[in-house]
Amino acid sequence: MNIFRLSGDVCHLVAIIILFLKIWRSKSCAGISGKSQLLFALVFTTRYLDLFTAFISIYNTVMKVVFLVLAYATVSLIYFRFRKSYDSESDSFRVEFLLVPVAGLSFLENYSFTPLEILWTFSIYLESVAILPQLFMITKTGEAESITTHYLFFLGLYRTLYLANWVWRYHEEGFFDQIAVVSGVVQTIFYCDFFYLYFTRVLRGSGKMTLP
Amino acid sequence: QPNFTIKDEL
Repeated sequence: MNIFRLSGDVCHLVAIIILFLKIWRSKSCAGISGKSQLLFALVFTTRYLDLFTAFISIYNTVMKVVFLVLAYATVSLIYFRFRKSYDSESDSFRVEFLLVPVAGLSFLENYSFTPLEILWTFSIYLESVAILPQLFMITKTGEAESITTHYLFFLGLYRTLYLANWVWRYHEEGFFDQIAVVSGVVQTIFYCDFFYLYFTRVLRGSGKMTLP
Repeated sequence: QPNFTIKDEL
């Protein structure tokens, strides 16, 4: 464990908690892409199947459980409890355009052709594109509440910190996970445009982020 | 190939 990975995990947890609390307290999921949250729940489900077969550490197990519980709790808020406020009109990204290529690639490019490994690879590839429905929804509505942009900021920051973690681990341990690194770079690139808008708009105190 | 059996990252 290193400071980059730990702070990355903390940013990830903060992002998920920000979103959950925003929906819970405002009793509304307006502006939130339910599809992205479904994809994230799928990412955690396919990645954490080793929860019961491989014990890494207390921290690892606890964080996996917390991520899974919060992901499904957020999805249930969006699609059940506050479904009247769910804007399915604007959440129109065709997720099959993500799932099919990601599933195909995970069968082609993986470390070993076993169910657990293919599902893990699927979760890595899926995570790099899971935010696209949310980013698409923001471009469609042309705006995002500032709390939603803070959620996206921490979510983007978490994988950016993981890139630093991989540089560190390569330097310190010679550890290099090509699939995770390549996907992590792609994932972070998708946030670059958002980061630019976040720093130039939201942090300038304009509250809401409105797209040009 | 990395030691991909142990997935120690979240």
